Amino acid sequence: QVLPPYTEDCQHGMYANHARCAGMPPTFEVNLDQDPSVRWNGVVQHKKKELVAMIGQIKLLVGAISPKIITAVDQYLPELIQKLPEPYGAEIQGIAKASGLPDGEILLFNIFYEIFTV
Amino acid sequence: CTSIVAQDDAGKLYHARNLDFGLFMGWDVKNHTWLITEYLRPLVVNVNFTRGGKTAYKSVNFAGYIGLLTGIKPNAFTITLNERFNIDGGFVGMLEWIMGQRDGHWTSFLTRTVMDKASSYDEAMSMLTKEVILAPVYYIVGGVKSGEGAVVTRDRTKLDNVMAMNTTAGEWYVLETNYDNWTNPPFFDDRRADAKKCMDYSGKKGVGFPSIFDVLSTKPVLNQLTTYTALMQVNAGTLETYIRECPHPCYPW
Repeated sequence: QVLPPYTEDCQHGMYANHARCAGMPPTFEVNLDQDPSVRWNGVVQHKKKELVAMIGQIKLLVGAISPKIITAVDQYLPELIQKLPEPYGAEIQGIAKASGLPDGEILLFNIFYEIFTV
Repeated sequence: CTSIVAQDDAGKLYHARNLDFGLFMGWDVKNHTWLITEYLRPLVVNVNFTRGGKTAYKSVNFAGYIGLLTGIKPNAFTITLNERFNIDGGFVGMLEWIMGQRDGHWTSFLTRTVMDKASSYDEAMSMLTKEVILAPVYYIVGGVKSGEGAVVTRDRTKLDNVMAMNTTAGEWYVLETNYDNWTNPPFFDDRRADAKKCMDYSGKKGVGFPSIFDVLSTKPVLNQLTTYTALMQVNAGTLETYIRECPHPCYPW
């Protein structure tokens, strides 16, 4: 159907040639025996540029609603990280440290899926 | 999102999903794409969680995101999490959590905890149906034995519904998008009908990664919000992930 919602017949043979794919993602090991604050470092080192770009875009969108939200994120969310159950709080702090981004902004990324069910 | 748990003639279970995210979060007028979705795709990674040098469980993550939306515990169970839109949604749960009411689990932290602690489909189902959570969601769970497939519809504080695969009635798959299974999806987002049509068309005999991938590649099951497709087979512990693109014309959701 060439008009919205652009439905089509059931597709065939897509798996063999990886049709409509932009590639396969890399695989990383996260060692649960390591301290939570460093176990994600390998992932962050490889994806730092993309993560910074992503957070930057979220800040632009949220900032467009109100710049005060970003100020609040940087000011208040880091306090909430301490309230998260372990190992999740330490993991978020570790990712923030490895990426060079503020703790609150990494937490913001992590609560996005939770919030947008509204 | 679209999640499917299906079994073949021999009772072997497959669990697959499309992860769609980024609705209404910035529209790129020039390229006709969702901004956040475009930024998320390069962040997709497979994660092999290890303990004692052995694989504990595997997941598909966005780098920087520590919750679990798609995961497999080899020879035990598989889980995917789909969003459930509700006015009493995660925003309310998050506010309550910020205000000090912290008895609820973050939805994607709970799935990681389940991967860590549970050792069977039944244990996973027990945790996912009983624990208090911050946002309404659908947990789609697959096991290792024939018939072990279910969609758990969760409210923040209680279980709303479990739709289990009824093999005695001839059912061979369960399928969930983002709407309650006992209601009709809205006319403007009926991916369920398209996905079911393609599952029924491919049939139980043809169940496997190729046929399920075809279903998840058919528009509008595949749409402009789709970041990745994940395919899992629990007995083999296999997890395959594909970053997706939806060629024009493609529906925005």
